[in-house]
This record gives sequence, structure tokens and C-alpha cells, in this order.
Amino acid sequence: MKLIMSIVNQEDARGLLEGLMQRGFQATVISTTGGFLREGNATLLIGVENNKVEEVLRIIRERCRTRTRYISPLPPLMEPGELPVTTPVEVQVGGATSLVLDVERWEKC
Amino acid sequence: MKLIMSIVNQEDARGLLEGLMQRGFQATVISTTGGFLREGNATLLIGVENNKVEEVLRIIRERCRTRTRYISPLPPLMEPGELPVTTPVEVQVGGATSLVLDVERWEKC
Amino acid sequence: MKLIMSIVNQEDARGLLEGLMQRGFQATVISTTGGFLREGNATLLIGVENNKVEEVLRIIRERCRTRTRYISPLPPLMEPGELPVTTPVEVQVGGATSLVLDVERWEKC
Ligand SMILES: Nc1ncnc2c1ncn2[C@@H]1O[C@@H]2COP(=O)(O)O[C@H]3[C@@H](O)[C@H](n4cnc5c(N)ncnc54)O[C@@H]3COP(=O)(O)O[C@H]2[C@H]1O
Ligand SMILES: Nc1ncnc2c1ncn2[C@@H]1O[C@@H]2COP(=O)(O)O[C@H]3[C@@H](O)[C@H](n4cnc5c(N)ncnc54)O[C@@H]3COP(=O)(O)O[C@H]2[C@H]1O
Ligand SMILES: Nc1ncnc2c1ncn2[C@@H]1O[C@@H]2COP(=O)(O)O[C@H]3[C@@H](O)[C@H](n4cnc5c(N)ncnc54)O[C@@H]3COP(=O)(O)O[C@H]2[C@H]1O
Repeated sequence: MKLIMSIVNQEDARGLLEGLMQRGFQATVISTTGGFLREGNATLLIGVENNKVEEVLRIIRERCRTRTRYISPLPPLMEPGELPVTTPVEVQVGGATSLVLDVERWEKC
Repeated sequence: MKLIMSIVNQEDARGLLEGLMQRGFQATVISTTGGFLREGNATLLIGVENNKVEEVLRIIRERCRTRTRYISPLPPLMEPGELPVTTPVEVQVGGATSLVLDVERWEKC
Repeated sequence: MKLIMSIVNQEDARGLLEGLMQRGFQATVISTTGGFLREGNATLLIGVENNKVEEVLRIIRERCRTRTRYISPLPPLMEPGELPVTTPVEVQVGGATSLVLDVERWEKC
């Protein structure tokens, strides 16, 4: 068995779950927070047979799209009367970061 | 060291923690959500010495019982005046799904 | 790639994230609960290249300090008029418990 941990964008999580459930996969969802943007995202735990890893990664690719976001970094400290001139920074978000871990043993009771 | 990740029913989580704490095991609890029923459950992270895996799995078996639940699937779209006739679906819930992962290295600081 | 799971004290989590982000590491934060004290803590998931594990563990050591706390165990049941005499128990908290797991494969999409 393998454990796939996939960290996905909040908006993609629902669609991804649907895609997995329809094909009979099982998953558990954790509400998580991104370390950099401090925004809510979702981490899915998906335990699958070894020969199903490829299929799950394919469903993740179908359902999680990368998109560009412009975030304005916090303006530097200013003199009174000065206007903040910060150029927005382009950050790629969405998509999914998926890790595959080996499961030595598993049991349902 | 091994990491046991055990996904258990909300009602069983308290009793399981008690059983683990009494025997000196350490655990961390994550509030999670089931991918299929979308109901709250709990995922326990339990880091243990290699020779204690068996004992922890035994405590999990003692404290997490499987039970049958009847869930009514959402009724199909209906004509006005028609009565929904859906036969409840039998789903086994409760119990626990436990995964054992190898820990290459660990440290407390 | 390796996955570092680090369970840290609530107060240390912010500083640890800052230290990681400044050096370009990526992390995901899970709000978790300690099994024994039942207090909120934080579990960081940090996926890093194999040769960066040492550096991340050093940042964790810098940012997470162990401290002593005195917790009063629940007083035993008493006769009316009796005064509870419980000696506080010394418990080491804070610090961090870090586990390093091997990642077989990872992908961003
Ligand atoms: N220290 C840093 N310096 C500069 N830019 C940084 C940075 N950390 C992150 N970013 C950028 O910001 C985006 C959002 O990161 P966040 O940490 O909020 O949210 C992340 C995080 O929750 C998770 N993640 C990604 N890689 C990870 C890893 N190696 N370990 C743990 N979590 C990871 O996936 C979410 C999306 O990541 P993604 O790579 O698509 O997109 C990242 C990345 O483009
Ligand atoms: N391989 C795995 N990877 C990750 N998490 C896992 C897992 N196996 C089980 N879990 C977790 O354990 C909970 C209970 O699973 P169980 O198999 O006892 O009981 C399941 C199973 O009998 C059934 N079920 C789950 N997914 C299904 C699907 N795609 N099709 C049909 N029935 C499903 O519904 C019950 C509740 O499922 P729910 O997802 O709400 O909640 C699941 C899920 O959070
Ligand atoms: N092997 C492991 N697997 C999974 N999670 C782990 C772990 N080792 C530590 N943790 C996590 O780290 C937190 C702090 O643990 P620490 O060992 O510093 O500090 C612990 C320890 O000194 C003590 N303690 C924990 N469990 C105990 C037990 N069964 N009997 C006696 N003392 C216990 O109470 C402090 C707070 O524990 P709490 O459970 O609230 O919170 C724990 C737990 O969330």
C-alpha cells in the first residue's frame, strides 16, 4: 500500500474528492494552512494499492489547475505623506503538491 | 521508530486516547473529515518504538468497534406529487483504518 | 525528498514558520491537539530535498525551546469540608518532536 498526501487549493478540493469517490478510492481530508500565504488549503490522505498510484495522480492532475496570482507584499515603513509604491509579486498557486510514501503495513478493524 | 496513522470514528477517539495515555504512549490528534460521508472523524499520529507497534494496534482494535449504518442516498430529481422511494444503503462505519509508516530518524529538542 | 513532520508548541509555530520561509523552505501547517494535555499545538509538514534535512532540523532547534510547566492533576473525589491537596506535576513542554519520513516520489502539477 502507498499513502498519497496531496496538498491542494481550497477551491480544487471538492472537485478532486468527487473524482476520487466516483472511482471508488478512499480519502480523508485535513484542513491545513499554507506556510507562506497563510491561507487555508486542504491536505488529502489517500491510501491506495501500489498499482493504483498512477491513476490517483492522474485524477489529481485533471482536477487541480495551476493559476497565477498577484500578491502585494507588505509596503515598507514610510515617511508621512509618502505613497506606497509596491509592485505586486506574481505567485503561482493552485495546482497540487503530492507526496507518495510507502506504507509498511495497514489494517482495518 | 514507526509512525502509526489511525483514522477513527469521532465517538471512538476519546476512548482510544485514554487507552494509549494509560500505557504511556504519546499521540497527537488531527480533526479530519471523511471523503465519502463528509462527516468529522479523527486521525491519530502515534510515534512508537519498533517493538511497540503490535501493542498499539491491539489497543486500537479494543477501542474501535465497527458498526452498520443505514444512509439514505440523496433522492433523484422528482416529478411534483411523486414520493421519493430510496432504499437506504448499508455502510460499515466506525472501526479504524491504521497505516504503519517507517520513520528514518526522529528527534526531540 | 524527505517529509519532516514536526509537532511544536503553539507559541513556537509562528517563529518557526518565519525562520523556514526566510530561507526559502516550504511548509504546510496543521492545527493539532496533544493527546495528554489536550491543548492545541501545531504539526508542520515540510517537504525538502534530502541534503536539506539537517538545515531544517537546525532551524527547528533554534526556534523551539523546551520549558517546564507545573500542571495540577485533577483532585481526587473528596468528603465535604476536606481540602484538596494535590502536588503539581512537573511536565516538560514546548520543544519539538520531529519525524523524518522517506518520500518515494513527489510531483507538483
Ligand atoms: N519560502 C517561500 N519563498 C517564496 N515563495 C514561496 C515560499 N513558500 C511558498 N512560496 C510560493 O507561495 C505559494 C503558496 O505557498 P503556501 O506556503 O501558502 O502554500 C503551499 C503549501 O501549503 C504547500 N506546499 C508546497 N510545497 C510544499 C512542501 N515542499 N512542503 C510542504 N508544503 C508544501 O502547497 C501550497 C502551494 O504551494 P505552491 O508551491 O503551489 O505555491 C507556493 C509558492 O509558489
Ligand atoms: N484508504 C483510505 N485512505 C484514506 N482514508 C481512509 C481510507 N480508508 C478509510 N479511510 C477513512 O476512514 C473513514 C472510515 O472508512 P471505512 O472504510 O470504515 O468506511 C467507509 C466505507 O465503508 C464507505 N466508503 C468510503 N469511500 C467510498 C467510496 N468511494 N465508495 C463507496 N463506499 C465508500 O463509507 C465509509 C465512510 O467513508 P469516509 O470517507 O466518510 O470516512 C473514511 C475515511 O476518512
Ligand atoms: N511519539 C509521539 N507521537 C505523537 N505525538 C507526539 C509524540 N511525542 C510527542 N508528541 C506530541 O508533542 C507534544 C509535546 O510532547 P512532549 O514530549 O514535549 O511533552 C509531553 C510529555 O512530556 C508528557 N506526556 C505525554 N504523554 C504522556 C503519557 N502518556 N504519560 C505521561 N506523560 C506524557 O506531556 C507533554 C505534553 O503531551 P501532549 O500529548 O499534550 O503533546 C505532545 C504530542 O502532541
